[in-house]
Amino acid sequence: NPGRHSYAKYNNWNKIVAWTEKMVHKHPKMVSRIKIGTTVEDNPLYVLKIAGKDKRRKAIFMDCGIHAREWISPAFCQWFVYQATKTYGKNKIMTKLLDRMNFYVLPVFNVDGYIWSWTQNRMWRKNRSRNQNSKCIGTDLNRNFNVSWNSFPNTNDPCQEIYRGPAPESEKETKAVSDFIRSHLKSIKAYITFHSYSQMLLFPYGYTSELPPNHKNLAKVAKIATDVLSTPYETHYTYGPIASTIYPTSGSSLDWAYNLGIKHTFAFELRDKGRFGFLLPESQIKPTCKETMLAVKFIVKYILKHTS
Amino acid sequence: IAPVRFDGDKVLRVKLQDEKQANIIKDLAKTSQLDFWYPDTTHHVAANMTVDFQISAKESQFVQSALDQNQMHYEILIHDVQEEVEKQFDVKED
Repeated sequence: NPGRHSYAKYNNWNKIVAWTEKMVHKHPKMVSRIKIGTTVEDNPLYVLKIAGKDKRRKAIFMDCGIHAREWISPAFCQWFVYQATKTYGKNKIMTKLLDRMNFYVLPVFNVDGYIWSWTQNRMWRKNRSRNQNSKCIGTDLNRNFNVSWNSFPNTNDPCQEIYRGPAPESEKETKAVSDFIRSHLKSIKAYITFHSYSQMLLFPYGYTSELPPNHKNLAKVAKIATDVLSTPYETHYTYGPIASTIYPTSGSSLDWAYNLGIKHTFAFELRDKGRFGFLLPESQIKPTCKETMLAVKFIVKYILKHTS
Repeated sequence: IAPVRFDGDKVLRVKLQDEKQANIIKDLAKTSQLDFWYPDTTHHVAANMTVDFQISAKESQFVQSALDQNQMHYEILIHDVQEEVEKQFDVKED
């Protein structure tokens, strides 16, 4: 028995797996669990599909936990599924969204790294794959996507925190997620990925300072989403393209999804701005999730209205 | 394997005023183990950026005096990382 799951606390991997089973069991008509692959250490990669009554429609893909130490991120994905299932049929907006939109939620992308951050090293970031000709472990999954993958030389050292891996999609986790999104590309209209920390809402590109064709549109959505996010607790977020707002990054999931054809892709850098950093206390999980939920619901409403 | 502990590790925050200060941090990263929290890695360190990095107890004295010698203002965000690791679980089982 993995022990009791709580949305107000950080949950280890065993609790999260049990929670996915519980959600499917409690909401069989709304929630299904899809095993999209396995990790380097053969842990399952589970996506939860959340859908209202009708089945065929637009979809949004959301992932959490690509970097192991960013624990607030998986906490948000669990909260999102909880809120979606709890308020469907009760909250008008959520019911409308779920009746017109499917959600694919990957609660933990980097499962091996997440387990390692619970059992061995709280500050671990990468996955746990072994690197040939190096004693250093792990690849940064958010530098392993096939988009301008080798454009920055400093991502080529296995001992670096931002090691890009031996090849694009070399990691089983990256390949599983990329394959899933490619095979559902017709329906997926937006991609949202959750990280921490620094309270930012980012959009492409990271690998270049050029702006995407619809950058004005993305900036407008990001501005309103961050305004909405700040309403309950006055949490201030900045927003903008990755390269100029945070720093240039190659091989990111956001740029890859955008170049694949998903023209609304966003990355949240959740709380906080450094007072606790990766060690955000559990007492801040709920307020963080509640404010982020407001921003995500705005983005989803926008996607519903403005995509064909 | 016993879990890694961070007793006495600190997290420092430095607001880099110019290229010279950015290079000082990059040089320090070559001689000391700076685990960058923000940005992700040394390579992203640039002028006019705020950097957060974790430093072990045994190296923090050296790093802090290096910053002092270069008149670089810094803030200690976390005085003991291990303590914060344990304090993050501040919600009772409901």
